[in-house]
Amino acid sequence: GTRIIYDRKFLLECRSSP
Amino acid sequence: QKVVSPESYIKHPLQNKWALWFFKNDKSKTWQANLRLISKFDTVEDFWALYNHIQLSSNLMSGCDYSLFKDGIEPMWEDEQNRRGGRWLITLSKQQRKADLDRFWLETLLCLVGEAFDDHSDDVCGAVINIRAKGDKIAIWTTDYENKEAITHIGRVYKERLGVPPKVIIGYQSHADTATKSGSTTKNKFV
Repeated sequence: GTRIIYDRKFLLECRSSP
Repeated sequence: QKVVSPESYIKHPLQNKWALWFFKNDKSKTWQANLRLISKFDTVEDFWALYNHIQLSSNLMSGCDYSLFKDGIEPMWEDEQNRRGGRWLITLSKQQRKADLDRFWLETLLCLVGEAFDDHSDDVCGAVINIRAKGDKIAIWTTDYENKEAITHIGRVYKERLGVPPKVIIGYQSHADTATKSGSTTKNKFV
């Protein structure tokens, strides 16, 4: 199957989102 | 009626469910009794909720560890997934606790939950940070010390993500060698 990959930029952006 | 985008309420699922463990060195208790499971998560949002809630590694007392492992793998050599495994070890100088420790650990966590090693991420068991007076350590644990392809790929990506200069050598050691070493250093299987 496909692997769920997140780059560091996306992960860091999620930190501040509500 | 208002239409709300799913982006605003659906959490982002991770490939794996992860468990965060905490170790506090109490010499009156056994090693296993000092190891506690803090929490598990399987979304990006729940990862940050946990990370934002706990102490930074640099604030922990000497002798403490954090471990982040895939759900079902215990953060110890004896676990079936770790028994034939090893670790990429990053040793930090005392000066690096202030400059690099928290940054390196967060980067390590992001590599794990984001599956930064592509298909070789399947070889990753977890990561450990040891807070020690003589020098802190961070390591990524993998499941098979003979899987050269996975280990070297993980090591290259990890070193680049941490921003470790090319001239600095990092080593991969099997847990079996670490457990049976006689001196203070373990021989590297890969560099």
